[in-house]
Amino acid sequence: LEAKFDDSTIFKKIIDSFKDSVTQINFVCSESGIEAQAIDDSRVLLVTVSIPPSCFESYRCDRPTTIGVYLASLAKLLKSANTNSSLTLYVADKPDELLLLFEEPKNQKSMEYKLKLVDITADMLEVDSDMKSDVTVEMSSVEFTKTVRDLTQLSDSFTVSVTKDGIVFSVQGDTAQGKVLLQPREDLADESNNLSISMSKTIDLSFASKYLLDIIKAASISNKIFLKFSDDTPALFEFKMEKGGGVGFYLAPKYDD
Amino acid sequence: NIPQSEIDTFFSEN
Repeated sequence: LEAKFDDSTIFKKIIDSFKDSVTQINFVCSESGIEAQAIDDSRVLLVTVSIPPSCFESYRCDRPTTIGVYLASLAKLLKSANTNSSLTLYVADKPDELLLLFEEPKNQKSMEYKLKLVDITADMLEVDSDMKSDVTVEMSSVEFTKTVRDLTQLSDSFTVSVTKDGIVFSVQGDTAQGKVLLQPREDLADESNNLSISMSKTIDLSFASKYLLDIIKAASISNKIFLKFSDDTPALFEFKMEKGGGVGFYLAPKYDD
Repeated sequence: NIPQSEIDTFFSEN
């Protein structure tokens, strides 16, 4: 594998977006790009990552390779990332380490790190990314982040319901309750503020607040978030990158009684 | 206290 990001912070943002959700991950590299999925220790949250060749300045993968890494270690190396530097990932044919090369031609500087790969036994789950859903919401990731931060302070359970009137996020704590209603809007001046809802039926689902607090860490990937809900199935919270691919979180709901 | 479902129960292994 030889894959070069023209801006090293792209890869840093991707890794930082889920490094607190899961401890380790297998990156599956092929000529169609880098794909990964990992489940958190409590088996409630599934993270999926897709980095297609369009995200790279140059991308080459001669034979399919799996790269297992501890995310805490990789995140440490990526602290060196900045918008002035490119980052090339190299893995040899018999992979036992990942080489990260940061280059800042303007400053005549390069940095090289090696990360030992780990053998991770993990089941890949069959996730249909085109999964049909009863409700799809596209909204500002900034708005979503603020709503999650505000409401999760009040309760460890977070409810989402969508009706024709809009999307309602609500919490019911022991001493306080809160509710945020967001209605579809079109902001001609700033498209990222738009909120659109497409739905075939109403939904009402509850999730554990702590996972939502993890999910919003991915908001730096995109100023938009796509939410997909169906009754009694995991919700999908997806951040798509400008150049294709992105990071998705499938979150298992709490039981409805 | 609402019980929490697990993600594995919704997706099959590949």
